[in-house]
Amino acid sequence: MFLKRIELFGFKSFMNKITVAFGEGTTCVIGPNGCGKSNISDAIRWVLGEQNPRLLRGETMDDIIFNGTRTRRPLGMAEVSLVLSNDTHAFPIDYAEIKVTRRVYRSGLSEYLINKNPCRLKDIRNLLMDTGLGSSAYTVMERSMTDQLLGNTSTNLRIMLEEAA
Amino acid sequence: MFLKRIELFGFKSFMNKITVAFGEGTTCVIGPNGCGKSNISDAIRWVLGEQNPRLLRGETMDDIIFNGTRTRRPLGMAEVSLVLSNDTHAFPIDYAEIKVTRRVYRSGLSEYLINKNPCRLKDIRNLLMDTGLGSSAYTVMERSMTDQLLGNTSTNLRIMLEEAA
Amino acid sequence: ARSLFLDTFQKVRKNFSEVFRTLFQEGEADLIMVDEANPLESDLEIVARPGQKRAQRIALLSGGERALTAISVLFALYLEKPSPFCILDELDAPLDDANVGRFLEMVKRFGKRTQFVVITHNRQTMEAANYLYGVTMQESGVSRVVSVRLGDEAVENEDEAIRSIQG
Amino acid sequence: ARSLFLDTFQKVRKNFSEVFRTLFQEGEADLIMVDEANPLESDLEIVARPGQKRAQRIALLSGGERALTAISVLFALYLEKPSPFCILDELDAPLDDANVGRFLEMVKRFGKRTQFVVITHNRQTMEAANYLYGVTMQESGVSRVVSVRLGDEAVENEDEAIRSIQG
Ligand SMILES: Nc1ncnc2c1ncn2[C@@H]1O[C@H](COP(=O)(O)OP(=O)(O)OP(=O)(O)O)[C@@H](O)[C@H]1O
Ligand SMILES: Nc1ncnc2c1ncn2[C@@H]1O[C@H](COP(=O)(O)OP(=O)(O)OP(=O)(O)O)[C@@H](O)[C@H]1O
Ligand SMILES: [Mg+2]
Ligand SMILES: [Mg+2]
Repeated sequence: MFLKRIELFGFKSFMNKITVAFGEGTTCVIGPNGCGKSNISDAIRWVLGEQNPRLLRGETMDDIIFNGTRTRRPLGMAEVSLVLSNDTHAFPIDYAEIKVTRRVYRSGLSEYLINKNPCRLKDIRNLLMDTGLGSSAYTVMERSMTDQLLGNTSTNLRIMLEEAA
Repeated sequence: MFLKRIELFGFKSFMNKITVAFGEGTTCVIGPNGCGKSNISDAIRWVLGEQNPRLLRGETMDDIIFNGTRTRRPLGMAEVSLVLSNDTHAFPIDYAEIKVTRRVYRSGLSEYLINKNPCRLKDIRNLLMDTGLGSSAYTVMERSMTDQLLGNTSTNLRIMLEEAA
Repeated sequence: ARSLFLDTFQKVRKNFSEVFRTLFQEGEADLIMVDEANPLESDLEIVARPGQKRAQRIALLSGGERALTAISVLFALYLEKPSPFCILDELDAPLDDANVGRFLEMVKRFGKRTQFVVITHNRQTMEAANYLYGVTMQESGVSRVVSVRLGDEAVENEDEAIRSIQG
Repeated sequence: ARSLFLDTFQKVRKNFSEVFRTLFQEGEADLIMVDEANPLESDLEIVARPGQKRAQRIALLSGGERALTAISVLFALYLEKPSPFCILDELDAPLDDANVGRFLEMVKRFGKRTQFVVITHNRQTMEAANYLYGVTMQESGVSRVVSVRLGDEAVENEDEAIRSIQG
């Protein structure tokens, strides 16, 4: 089972539909400050089921919808899809490829899809759970995690250990 | 008035007496992780009068005394001296050079000196106050200040503005 | 649940010691369960002693030593339960050149069973990548992604980038 | 005290706008006193809008944009009340090459009346220095300082380093 690609549309600074494909081995993402690299890791967190907008640097969930620039109007919806290969049949469903999609509208309405079939967020989470992607506790790691992991309150370390158990 | 040099003896990883001289313009300090660079900025904070061991990454004030290695015994005292030129007579005392010294012993006993004359910490603070060195609020700046300055609680920004006023 | 947690804890603890020694080359570290009678509630403490230094509070370690210790915890968890893919966002920023090198060797070893996506500003890290993407904002506020080959012209066309990666 | 604080606030606020524009080249920023009737108690808010982007919460800005915004606040304060010397510990770590360059230009300008001591792992920053010191731990856990000239042999003797700097 491996990650094939991620598709972003209207997510934060990704006004246009963008596809990022991944091969085996290590992919490096580079670019100037503020160009959108961490927005990609936010997108992955979000499509894996992150419900806390603060962990996406926002205050409300619609902070993640492209909110326009001085010359571009805001969009009404954000959509992220994660495409995984099912070559090892790690997913107990009969598809060669698993595409998990999450959408949110300005109204607050959310939509979730597995291979274009509408479903609930918990269906996505259950599907991903056994493959180790059930939460992004240690799938997405950023600089601020150092102080959190080593901090006085050992809560973060505990959460990650429970994740691993 | 300019900074001439700093002398460290027994301060954190500076077991031996070390003198760092400064010229006009910009001095850069480099070296591998953990070699002692930030310890130098802690030393400057401390000799300027920092009383909170947490702002020196310690829990108690004797955390700043060299505590030995596997092959070296701990020391019983830490001492830092800051030497400033008085060429512009910014300091209202009759010396060409101002040397401010702070010492702490394992017992908790502290000593303070201005040009080798024993004094109290507040004498040092008063002497430095008018020259803009009265506190290290924005004399020593490190990476974690970004989140503190931009954080929700605007206390840090307020403290620094009061400093500037 | 209690014995499962304890079991995981012991394994991660052992991994952590080993990973720490690999990344720091010298010194030792441990994961301590403060209240052993109460595994599901107990405080957990990380102790780390790089090089020949004396063990001390983790707060006294340098920025780079703390980052590398946190990275050791991360890889200790991956050894126990690997994630199929992993996003590392600027974890190398506080590390010196030698430590970046050791971090990248570990990413390479783990890379055999985990796809890593590494966000970085560090040249050493860029050079170690199998694939390189550049994120740009030609139009201010609007992100685009291009495939990059170090030393080559940037590939402007995203479809081409995808095809060239997935064959 | 109240009017002194207000006066300082207004000056720093104006400086901040200007410094921000110099470091970001495009966009604007402001320092807001939320409760103008209560200057000594009021919350203070920083708003920043880099480039052509739309103004948004400062939390949504990138790591590098936040760092550069904090640096703008710092220099805004220095313009009002300069410190005779200043220690900057790895402030350049999250910045890309272009932003490091602009940060260094500002350090150079302010360097005419403030001595800066910059701790860094960044090559660009090292090259911009007037003097360079290397801190080493030949013996593990024990720090020493040597004077360094980029491209030259490291000067092992500290007395020599001091004499060569202070003439
Ligand atoms: N909802 C949104 N709509 C439009 N733009 C957004 C939205 N949310 C965030 N942004 C913009 O995205 C940018 C942040 O991008 P990101 O954090 O991905 O940068 P980065 O590439 O990681 O940079 P750095 O190297 O500094 O970490 C900010 O400038 C922010 O204004
Ligand atoms: N009281 C003490 N006695 C001996 N060593 C100490 C003491 N306090 C701190 N140290 C050691 O000093 C080292 C930290 O040094 P410092 O923070 O200056 O590193 P640095 O050069 O800034 O590194 P980095 O590049 O990672 O930020 C730690 O390894 C710590 O163990
Ligand atoms: Mg980022
Ligand atoms: Mg440091």
